[in-house]
Parts: sequence; C-alpha cells; structure tokens
Amino acid sequence: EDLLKRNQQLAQANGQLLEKHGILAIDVMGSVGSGKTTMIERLSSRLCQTKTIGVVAGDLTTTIDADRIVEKGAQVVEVNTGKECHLDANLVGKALRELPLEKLDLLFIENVGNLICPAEFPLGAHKRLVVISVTEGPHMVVKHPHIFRGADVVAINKVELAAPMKVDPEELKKDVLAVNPGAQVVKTSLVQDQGTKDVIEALGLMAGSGA
Amino acid sequence: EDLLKRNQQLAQANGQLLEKHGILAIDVMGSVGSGKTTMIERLSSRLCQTKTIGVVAGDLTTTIDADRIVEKGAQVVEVNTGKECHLDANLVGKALRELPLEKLDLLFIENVGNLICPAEFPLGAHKRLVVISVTEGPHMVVKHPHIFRGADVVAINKVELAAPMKVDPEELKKDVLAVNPGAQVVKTSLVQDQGTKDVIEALGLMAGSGA
Ligand SMILES: Nc1nc2c(ncn2[C@@H]2O[C@H](COP(=O)(O)OP(=O)(O)OP(=O)(O)O)[C@@H](O)[C@H]2O)c(=O)[nH]1
Ligand SMILES: Nc1nc2c(ncn2[C@@H]2O[C@H](COP(=O)(O)OP(=O)(O)OP(=O)(O)O)[C@@H](O)[C@H]2O)c(=O)[nH]1
Ligand SMILES: [Mg+2]
Ligand SMILES: [Mg+2]
Repeated sequence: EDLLKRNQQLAQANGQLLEKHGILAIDVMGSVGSGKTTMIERLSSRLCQTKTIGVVAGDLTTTIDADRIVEKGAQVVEVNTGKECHLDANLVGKALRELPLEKLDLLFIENVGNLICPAEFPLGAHKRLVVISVTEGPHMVVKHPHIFRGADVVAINKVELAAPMKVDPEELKKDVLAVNPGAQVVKTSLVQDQGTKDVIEALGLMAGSGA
Repeated sequence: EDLLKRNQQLAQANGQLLEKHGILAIDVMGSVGSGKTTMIERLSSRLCQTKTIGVVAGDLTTTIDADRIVEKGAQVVEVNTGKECHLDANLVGKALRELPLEKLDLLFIENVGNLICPAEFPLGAHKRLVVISVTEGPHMVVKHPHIFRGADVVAINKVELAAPMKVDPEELKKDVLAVNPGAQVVKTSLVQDQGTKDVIEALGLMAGSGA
C-alpha cells in the first residue's frame, strides 16, 4: 500500500535526522484520555534538569495539550491532524524542522488518541510507549493487539481507579505480555505521579541522569 | 473522495432496507471502553419484552462484545473489521443480510471504539448515539467536534467516577451543546443501570412500549 510505504520512507528520514543530533525520540500512543499528556508532563518534570526536552503534540484541531506541556519546560511544536486519525511521518518531519534539534537530548511525540490507526504509521521514533487506562475496562488489550505488538513500553494508568472499575491491572499486564513478551509493562497513577520513575527506567532514560 | 461517496450510497441502500422492514436503527459510537456495549445491554434488557432487537457488533478481531449482547436476548451478528478503524456501510449491509429483518423492530449497531473515523462513515442508521466517559478527562468533546456534530443523542457515562476524575459532567454537556445545539445529552452510570430510561426517551423508543 503506497501510503504506508511512503510513510515508512519518511519515518526513516526522521530517524536519521534524530540520530544525527543524538536525540532519543519516543512515540507516545494510547486511547482518548488515557493519560498521554499527563505522562509527558510527568516525564518532563522529572528529566528537565538533566535533559533538554522537545515535544511534538499531535491533536485534531486544538492546542490544549501543547499548552499544558509548555508549562513543564519543554520546547513544544503542536501539529493539527484535521480529520486524520493518526500522526504520520510527514507531519512529524515538518514539526522537527521547527525545533532546535542541536539543543535537544530527548523528544516526546504525543500521537492522536486512538488505539488503532497509529499502529500502522511509524514516525521514526526509537521507542513506542503505549498508555492505556484501567477505566476502559478489562478487554482493550486483547481487542487491539496490533498497537501492543509494536510497543516497547506499556503503561497501565489510573490504577487507583482499578477497584471501582473492577479491573485487575495484573490481568491487563498478562494480556500485553501474551501478544508481546518483549514489552515492558508498568503500572501508573500519573495523576499522583506514581510509576513515573518506573517508566523512565523502562524507557532507558536513567543513564547519566542519576534520577 | 470516492471511498466516502461509495459508502454514502451503500448507507442509503441500508437505510432503505431497514425502512422497508420498519426497523429503527441506532449507530452506537464512542471511544474505547466508554460503555457502548453496556449501553446496548441495558437498552436491550429494558426493551426486549416489547421489541425484537437485533445487534450488529463491530470489533477488530474478537467476539467479546457479541457474546455479551447475545445473553440479553438480542439477535446478534458480529462483524470483524480487521485493521479498519470504523465500521462502514458495506460491512453493515452484509451483516443485515444475516439478520431476520422481517422479525426485528429495533437494531443497534455497535461501532468500533474510536472518536474520529466513524464520524465520516454513515452506516444507514436513523440515529447516532455517542457514548463518552468522564474517565477520559474534560476535553474529549472540544477535541473531537466532528463526531458530536453528527450525534442525535450523547450519553456522558460513568458519572459516578466524575469526582475522583475531577471532571464536571455539566461542563461536558455544555461542550456538546456548543458544537451541536440540537443534540440530546444524557448523564449515565450504566454499570448501575442509571440514566437508561433517559436514553430510551431521548432516542424516541418510548412510543407504545409504556416503559
Ligand atoms: N484518576 C486519574 N486521572 C488521571 C490519571 N492520569 C491522568 N488522569 C486524568 O485523565 C484525563 C486525561 O488525561 P490526559 O493526560 O489529558 O490524557 P491524554 O491521553 O493526553 O488525552 P487526549 O490527548 O485528549 O487523548 C485528565 O483529566 C487527567 O488529569 C490517573 O492516574 N488517575
Ligand atoms: N465505573 C463504571 N464502569 C462502567 C460503566 N459503564 C460501563 N462500565 C465498564 O467499563 C468497561 C467498558 O465497558 P463496555 O461497555 O465494554 O465499553 P465499550 O465502549 O463497549 O468498549 P469497547 O467496545 O471495547 O470499545 C467495562 O468494564 C464496563 O463494566 C459505568 O457507568 N461506570
Ligand atoms: Mg493529550
Ligand atoms: Mg464494546
């Protein structure tokens, strides 16, 4: 399918540009409201003293997420995808050109809230972090295998609401490992900044930061 | 865009087939885990004594939702969309042919969990019901205007979790009415079967059922 092939080429170009500047890039994916922006806020707050952070915030039409992240000290470029249900390597490539790449150490790309389409469109990032929420119920992993197969780290968020939701985070973790034994699964309650350190470790961001 | 035009034609054909058999059809949309299946379960339980109900359950690869709904006395046809991020009129048309249309009064179509793609693909239903959850945070309506513009009824679900989420259902209702003043907005806690009667009324399903 030409669209996918073209995206793959542009993703490679992005990857090379990031490599050239020694920037580690992380594609943050997940369903609507699962906690992607809160994740980026938490990670940025913990790492901003030792790393210069850039963020590409993808959304359909608003700047709500970009505005939140700017307050955490990151360089933010916001991308609007219109009616497109996923970010693509082309949009990300354009956003990269607006960032001070020579200064950045770390880049977070917040994808559009969607558990399906982003799986098919790599952006050129080094790692893929998928954020899901226990408030979506017990089946979201088994229902959307593709996105979990491509994940390096999976954060099961809002775990403090697992009890009223009657959802067991341990079961969700098993579901992830069943489709992707190599994935690192972390339980988080990002609203309380819990689990952030585990995510940093799982993403391999600890080296040299002494966090 | 040819794909959209073709879908529009097939949607019209579905609409005509449903009309011919006097079936009221409702397209149930919403984000991942917002409560679409629970909504259909609740509506079916309340209406099954007075109406014969059919359901088309759309999902990527599993039969989890279809299996749940069968237990509520509805005639269920399950459709797998593979990697497609929305149901389309073609898939629904095929599903209709597997249902005992001459017997049905009411049809629910559960769309794939996605707040973006389904907005562009009408299925031939008479009404569109969008189910969102307070657990997604305060911004999901303003971030996804298209799907709310096309909605007849919007259910704001899991309201019993609004307090721990620090989300105000009244604000979400205002956001919906801002993009679609004609929409009927109902607050629900479907896990406790609360708000179901209001949804039935909003969908115009009360006539002759004396519910
Ligand atoms: N209860 C609870 N709420 C959380 C947690 N993490 C995030 N939230 C809330 O969930 C809502 C959505 O969080 P966001 O970080 O905006 O989620 P998102 O994935 O970026 O959402 P979109 O970009 O709109 O798809 C907000 O109201 C957050 O405050 C958590 O651990 N527990
Ligand atoms: N706390 C709470 N949980 C609810 C409510 N309604 C549904 N749920 C739960 O939320 C989870 C998801 O509900 P579903 O009805 O499967 O949602 P869905 O929209 O059909 O999900 P998908 O088809 O997988 O996208 C399940 O664990 C439900 O029991 C509610 O009002 N409150
Ligand atoms: Mg966000
Ligand atoms: Mg469902």
